[in-house]
Amino acid sequence: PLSTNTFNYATYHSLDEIYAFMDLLVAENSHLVSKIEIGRSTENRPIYVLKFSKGGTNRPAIWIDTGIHSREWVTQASGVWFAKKIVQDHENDEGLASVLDKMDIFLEIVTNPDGFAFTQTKNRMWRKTRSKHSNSICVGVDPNRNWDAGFGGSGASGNPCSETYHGPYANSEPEVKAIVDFVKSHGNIKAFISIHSYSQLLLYPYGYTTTPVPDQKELHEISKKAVAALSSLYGTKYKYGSIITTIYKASGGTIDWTYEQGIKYSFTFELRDTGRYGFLLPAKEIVPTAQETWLALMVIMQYTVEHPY
Amino acid sequence: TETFVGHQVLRIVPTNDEDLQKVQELQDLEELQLDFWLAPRGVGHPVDVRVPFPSLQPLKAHLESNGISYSIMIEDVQALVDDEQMEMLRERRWL
Repeated sequence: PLSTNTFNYATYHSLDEIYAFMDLLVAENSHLVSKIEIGRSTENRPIYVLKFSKGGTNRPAIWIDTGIHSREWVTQASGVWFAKKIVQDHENDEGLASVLDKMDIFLEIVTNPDGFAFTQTKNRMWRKTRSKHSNSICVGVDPNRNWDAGFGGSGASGNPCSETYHGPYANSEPEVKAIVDFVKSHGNIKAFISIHSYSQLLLYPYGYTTTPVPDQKELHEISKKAVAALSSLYGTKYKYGSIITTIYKASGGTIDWTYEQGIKYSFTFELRDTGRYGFLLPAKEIVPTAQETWLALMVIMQYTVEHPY
Repeated sequence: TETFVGHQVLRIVPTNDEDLQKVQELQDLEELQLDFWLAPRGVGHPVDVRVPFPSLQPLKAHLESNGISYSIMIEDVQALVDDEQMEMLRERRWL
């Protein structure tokens, strides 16, 4: 398409089309959007993050990522829609303008490019990275079990053939290491939101231990407000709570690590649906899913900007 | 390319600890090649599992003989994958 105005947000796109969309968005809005390469994947694909900033240096920031589990296609598609939404509304939406007046937003749309390419060509159900570490015939590590937070504990598997294989060591996956290095070098990220599908949940740490986080009450309150905003649009029902109490024990998870880095507002979304189509959510549900999720993201972002720490 | 002809996604809702235990044990039966879309997590919580065609009958028989109820969430996984690809191709052709 010649512009991001003619891009079709209501269909799934290939990796190349999403990367081309990013370049188009940056070219159209170079005053607000830039593209950063934060690393390379196992198969040497560039890992890109879009930065939305009104200027300043190393301002407090909000991080949003989608697609860490490659088969969860509605998340990458929602990430594309979020990118366009930020550009469209950064001046006329008071809430978003107030966020960008004080903070930057980093958006990583394809967090697992190798896995995503593999779902487009060889196996639509692929979830993990495409690395090979052991002499096992099996490929891939679960990038949401590979973080240095309770790494290797129960709630992940040591079997390289398992869908929840944690990998040989923490940050073994370049897709994870790239984010770890970025978060550490930036040092001023105040909210971290990692988006998955499916089962309609809004989750906060911990996943690897039943010990409640010190900020549990506050995170629960924010989740309640965010879910109320999300449901207000189409009535989509969400549950919310800590990972371990709401779904199951998961060790080595992304937001456990970000929370332990001091990023208090750490959340994970599990988008539509609750189990009619699962990962094969029809494309016609992309835009409504992105729209309702955006309302919840705005609650979290505005809360973050109004509650500096 | 991996195809999913004949694969189904079953939804199993363990109603007691015994059922939950039996469903959890399925995760270790690698020969069934089960792909848990929603892993077992507690009594009353749905478990969604993609079952390759060769494992469908044995698994259904196993569940039925253990009195574990299930429903078919996706009758034909390949049909949905085909729809998705058709939609993407249609979009590209339009472009």
